[in-house]
Amino acid sequence: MNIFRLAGDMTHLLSILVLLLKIYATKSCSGVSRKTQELYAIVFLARYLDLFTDFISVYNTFMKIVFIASSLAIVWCIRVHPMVKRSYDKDLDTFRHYLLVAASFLLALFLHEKFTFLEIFWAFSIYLEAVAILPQLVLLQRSGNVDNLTGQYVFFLGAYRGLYILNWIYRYLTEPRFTRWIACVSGVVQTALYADFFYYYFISWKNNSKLKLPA
Amino acid sequence: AEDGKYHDEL
Repeated sequence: MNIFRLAGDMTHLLSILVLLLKIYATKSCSGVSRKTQELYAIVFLARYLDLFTDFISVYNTFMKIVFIASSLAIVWCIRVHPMVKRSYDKDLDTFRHYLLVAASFLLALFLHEKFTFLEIFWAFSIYLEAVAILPQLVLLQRSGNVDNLTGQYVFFLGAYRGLYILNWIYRYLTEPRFTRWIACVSGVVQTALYADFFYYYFISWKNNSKLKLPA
Repeated sequence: AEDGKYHDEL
């Protein structure tokens, strides 16, 4: 474990806490893409299939359980909780996210570390996470003004994988045999998708103005 | 042992 990865995991956890706070405090999921939440639930379920078979550390197991439980809880809230469900705007959240699932799985069948069930689902989860934010970014562009908590949620979610890139650089420089091309390349693509959001987020922070993404 | 495992990252 290094400081970049720990900071990345904590930023990821923070993004989830901010989203939970937004949904709990406002009893609303306006501006939140249910599809992105569903994709993230699939990402964690596919990536942590080895939750009970591979013990790495208490921290690792604990965080995996937190990520799986929180992502499922958020999807449940948006789909089932009567107050929150009413605020979900399905006319804005129209990204065909099943295409992202299909494309990621197809890519994982060709590009993986080993042709085993666990490794194909691991690679699938890496590719899917890289594009999972797309429905959310599209929804933000459509919904015009973005409430602070939702903006902060997306910011921290994008920042965490950026910190992981620093972690991979650090490990590449300090560990002799460290190579994680699938995770690294996907992580760079994932972080790059946030580039314009980060730009408008920085502008809104600098001008102390409302975050607004151009349509 | 942690770094020996392959997928030791979240």
